[in-house]
Amino acid sequence: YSYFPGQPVWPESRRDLTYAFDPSNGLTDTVKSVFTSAFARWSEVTPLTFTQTDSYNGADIRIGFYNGDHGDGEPFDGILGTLAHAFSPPSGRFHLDDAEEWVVSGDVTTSSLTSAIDMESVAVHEIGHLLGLGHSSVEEAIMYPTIPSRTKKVQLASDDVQGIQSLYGANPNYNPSSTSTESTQQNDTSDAH
Amino acid sequence: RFFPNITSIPPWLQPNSTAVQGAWDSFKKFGGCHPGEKSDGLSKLKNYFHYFGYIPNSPPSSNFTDDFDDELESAIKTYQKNFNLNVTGELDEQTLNHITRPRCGNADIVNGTTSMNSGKSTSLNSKHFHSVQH
Repeated sequence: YSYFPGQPVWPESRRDLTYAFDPSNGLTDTVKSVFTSAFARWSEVTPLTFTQTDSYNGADIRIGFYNGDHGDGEPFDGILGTLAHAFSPPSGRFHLDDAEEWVVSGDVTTSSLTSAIDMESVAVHEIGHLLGLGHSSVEEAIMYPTIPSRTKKVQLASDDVQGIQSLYGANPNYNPSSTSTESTQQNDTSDAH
Repeated sequence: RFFPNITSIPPWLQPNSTAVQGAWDSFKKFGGCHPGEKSDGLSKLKNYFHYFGYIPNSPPSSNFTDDFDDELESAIKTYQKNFNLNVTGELDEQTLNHITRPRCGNADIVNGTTSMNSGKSTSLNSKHFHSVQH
């Protein structure tokens, strides 16, 4: 695991965080529930909590889907390529590429759409950035930078857990045995491994 | 596009799905390109490495050349270390397959520093283990 330069974290006074969705996206409850699940994976292992709010401007974490140049100097590039990005604490900005073919639920590994991207997998990764983690060289880790299409990878690996707990401590109710090291399901035919 | 369920992908979309080209699929044409060579479009690959932090302190992206120079070779080696690939400094198939994968837009190396493999001490990167019998 790694951190951003300077190891930024959410301050002690802000450990119960709120998140909201850009109202202009008009996301359905089904889509929003994917992010709820993704946040839960991080709160399970840390003392942090995440609560959805309707107040977009007042939220600690602001989530939105955008195309191309969306004003933060990090334009998206259309289908595949970069999928999303998120800023280090305490920025809270979480942007996803609206051009992707996002699969909200179901077994993405069986998709006939070769460019299908599992939304929760990307959400769990980006939340790691929002909390202060950088990229990891451990392929099983959520914080590994790449994810092939038609792949689901949502469970934190021990590398992720060690990284986030070194920043915020452990959830008193955390059960280490629940962390999977085999967290990836993949059906990518584009790579000849 | 959002697909609430994988079964909701419309049939009319599926037959064309194999033709979808990713943003970086064009990089695959650089397979076998070696240091010292020049290849049209290699500047775009340099932009890729610059974007993710592998070519630091570079001039504006429009100034990248199509030369496979030392800077690009170094970037490839660092990338290969970070992703546990064979460190060859060449655009082999394994490396190109990895480069063209979809990924997070955040850089791997920020301000020249990283805690990924390439930022760790050489001894940690070494594949050689030395043992002493006691």
